[in-house]
Amino acid sequence: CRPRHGLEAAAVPRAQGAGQGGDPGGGGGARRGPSEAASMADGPLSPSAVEAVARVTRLSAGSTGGNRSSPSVVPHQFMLSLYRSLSTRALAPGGAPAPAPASATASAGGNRRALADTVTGFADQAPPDDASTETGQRFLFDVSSLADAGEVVAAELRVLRRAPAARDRPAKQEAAALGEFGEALGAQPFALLLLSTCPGAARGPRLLASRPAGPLDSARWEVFDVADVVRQHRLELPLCLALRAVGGPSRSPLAPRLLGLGLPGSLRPPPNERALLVVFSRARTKENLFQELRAKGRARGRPGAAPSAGRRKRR
Amino acid sequence: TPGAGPGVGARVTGGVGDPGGGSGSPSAGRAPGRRGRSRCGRKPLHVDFKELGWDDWIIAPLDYEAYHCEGVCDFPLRSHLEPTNHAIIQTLMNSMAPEAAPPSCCVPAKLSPISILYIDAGNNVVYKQYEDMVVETCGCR
Repeated sequence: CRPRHGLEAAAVPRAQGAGQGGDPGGGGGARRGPSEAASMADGPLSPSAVEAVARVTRLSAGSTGGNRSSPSVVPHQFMLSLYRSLSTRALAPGGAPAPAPASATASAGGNRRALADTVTGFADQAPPDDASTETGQRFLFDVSSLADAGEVVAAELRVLRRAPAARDRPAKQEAAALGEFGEALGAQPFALLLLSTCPGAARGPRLLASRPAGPLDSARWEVFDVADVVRQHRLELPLCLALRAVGGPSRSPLAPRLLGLGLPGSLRPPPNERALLVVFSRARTKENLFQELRAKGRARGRPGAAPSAGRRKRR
Repeated sequence: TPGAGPGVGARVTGGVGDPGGGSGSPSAGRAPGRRGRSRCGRKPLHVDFKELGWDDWIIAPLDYEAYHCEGVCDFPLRSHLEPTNHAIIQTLMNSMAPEAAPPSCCVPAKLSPISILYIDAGNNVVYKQYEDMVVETCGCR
């Protein structure tokens, strides 16, 4: 409480990074959700975000010589765009207070997302599987950390649809199965996307959403509302979702690849093109940074996560 | 400790009182002493998460301006410092009998949040708004 004198004035210039961060996820979504605005925002990433990506990439490559047991984490472009669009004012020197995630989301519909103060991006952890790519896509998300996240106010599954390459378009017999409009392969007029839970030991799949798979001129993100299933899910288990495609009057199964979903064979899409589960939550109590620090400390204390000398020193 | 540096992770930039703090005291450069001591106000405090060692879990921002409150709350207190009734009394008591009570404290009166993008314990990327991270105004309490 005592006044301090003799402050050492040291001008510290802000880091002036350079770089451009295009948003592959922003290619024109079928739905524009809250975060859609973020994912579709144009313009360069803030210098901090660009530097962050480079840093995380370096960490992933193990070039720092740090803890080798650290799994690689590549922030999804959607999360970086979300941060960029919602934090611009806060990052500006002398800027006004950062808007809540709500402020950006409210304008997009004033829905429950406006209540959120936290947005968590869960990356798809399903292994690539030949069989699943022919009959449907399977997504696996480790949502165990939601146990500490408070109330889930909204959740969406974001899946990238690429414009099908010519070689991926269905053969004539497949086209015939689509009916009289089947020849209009680019349009897929009767194709439907069906999102469901994965069949488990105790219960079968539960249909969560179905929607027409409209024509596709360029890549875009399909966004499904999965709030209910996330809320009802037992968080200690991975959340498994399945996306199938059907077409024609008889609703015959279609390879999702024909609708621009997934990649042929066992190819795994790059991190920024993998499915992302985005959960909007609201803390029940006022949180502070010490909670995050404690959580990180617990994670480091797990077997195989020996702290580096630098970490030990800081701790 | 009076005269001590700001410590690891925090650097003081500039050196002139910030008008955002509303101190209005042109104190920079004055010699120590009653007239030279700056009144309570907002001063720069640049926080560098990298220097704190937090850059292994915070993705962005890597630094931000947090500001801090500094200066004396001596008699008579200015109204823009929005002193509490208790602070007014304590300051008056201090001015009359310094040994009876210290001056009231120059502390943050209003704080604002910042958003942080970080990697949580489960290696998920999280965007979260943290309250009370930036000093907006200082006051005597």
